[in-house]
Formats: sequence, C-alpha cells, structure tokens
Amino acid sequence: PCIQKKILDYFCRD
Amino acid sequence: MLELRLVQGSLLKKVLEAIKELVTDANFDCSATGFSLQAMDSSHVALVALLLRSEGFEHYRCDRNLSMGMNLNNVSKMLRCAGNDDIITLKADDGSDTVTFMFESPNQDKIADFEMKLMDIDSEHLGIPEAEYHAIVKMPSAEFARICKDLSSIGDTVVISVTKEGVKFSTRGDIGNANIVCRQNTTVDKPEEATIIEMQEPVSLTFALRYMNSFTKATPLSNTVTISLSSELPVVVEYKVADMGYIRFYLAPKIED
Repeated sequence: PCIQKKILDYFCRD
Repeated sequence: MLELRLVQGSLLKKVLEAIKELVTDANFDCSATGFSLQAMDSSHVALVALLLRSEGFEHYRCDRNLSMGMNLNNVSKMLRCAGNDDIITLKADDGSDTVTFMFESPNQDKIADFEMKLMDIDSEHLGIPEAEYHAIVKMPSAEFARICKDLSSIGDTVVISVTKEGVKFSTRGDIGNANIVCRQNTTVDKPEEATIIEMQEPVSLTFALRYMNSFTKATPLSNTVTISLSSELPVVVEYKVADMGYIRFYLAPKIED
C-alpha cells in the first residue's frame, strides 16, 4: 500500500 | 513585440513531443533570460520545467516579459508542419491573442507562417529550491528509456536504488519481478555512452512507471539523461536541449502508507 505524493507536498507556490 | 528565431528548429519540435503527453495546456514565458515553461500534469504528481536560454536563439527579441497560454497539442500540430531542417521563428505582437510560427526552409525557397490562437491559462508557478541530491546518475538516455519500457511490462512502479554497487531499477507485478542493475562505466568509446554515479549517501525511492515512460519522450533531445535523487524531494529527470537549455521532469515519489 503506497501513497502517491504530489508535487505540492514538496514545492510551494511562488 | 516578441521575435525568437531558432536555426535548429527541430529542437522545438522535439521539445513539444517531449512534453505534450504530460501537459495539456501551459503558459510559455518569455523574458530576457529565455523562453521557458513550467507546468504540472493534471494530477499534480509531475512537473515539467523547460528553459531555452536567449543566447541559444539566433535572434531573440522580447521587449517585455510575456506569458503566452497555449494548448500543447495544437502547438505540436503546428510544429509538425515544419521540416526537420527548417528555421523556426516565433512572433507575437504586444497585446495580441495570437502567436505566429514561421518556418523557413534551409535554402529559403519555402516560407510558411502558421498563426495560432492563444488562450488564458490560470497556472500556478512553483518555487523550486536549489537542492543537494543524495545521488546523481548520468546515463545514456536510450538505456534509461529501454529500462522504463521493459519494467513497465512487468509492473506499475519502479524502485530506483543507488548504492556504491550501482543504480538498481526494480519492479514487481502479478507475473513476477525484475531487477536491472547499472554499474558505473566510464571506460567507453564515447562520453555519452558512460554511466556515471555520484553518490553522497545511498537512496531508494519508488515511482510510478507511467510517468517515467512519459518523460522518456524527451529521449530524442539528448544522448544522455541525468537522474537526481534525494529521499526528501521529487526525483529530477533532466534532458539537455543542445547547449541552450534543458527539460527537467520532477516526479513525486510513492511512499509507504
């Protein structure tokens, strides 16, 4: 059981 | 006023083929630095960042920063009408809602212009921090594409592990499992055939192969690919665009529940 992380979990909006 | 003349027009054709599967609509940003794009896929799992530096164009005029929203499938349709040896020029007037792609054959005996409608796209620009990666693997891009294709016939995810032994790509599925290990190899005839592994510390991450396979559409752009891995960050899969820039694909990992 793996969770797919999202880009927004790592990078913030400018 | 915007006018960008790219003698090696085939680069732009390849760039579009590399990203159009991942991203549907995107803003192309023009500034003194260059022609760039940043966009996420519709599920926000992957991000693509393109930069074509202004110095790489034979002529680069961009009077003020400009953001042009385009449907990438439509751009691809336009660029497929350019010959591989054609010189491509992008033109847009200030405030215009269109962009013109001009294609010139190498001996100037055929000149075509294709005008495309621009669109308003609400896109978020993300800040991508400079980062230290635990491991950086540089390898032939065709080899990486082959590995992703082969593993996707067995499983849906790939575990990329870097140790001092080399880089291991693993998958498992209903029919079985597979492991492919690539060792550092610098004793090759051509530098682009080398596999170079720079490891600060061992790292192992899991990714969806569907996205990796999509990134390998950029293979025709460069003989080599660079894969940067860190346990706290999305992987970066980078293809150079000649000596003028890059396409970087960022992919968020899958983690244990």
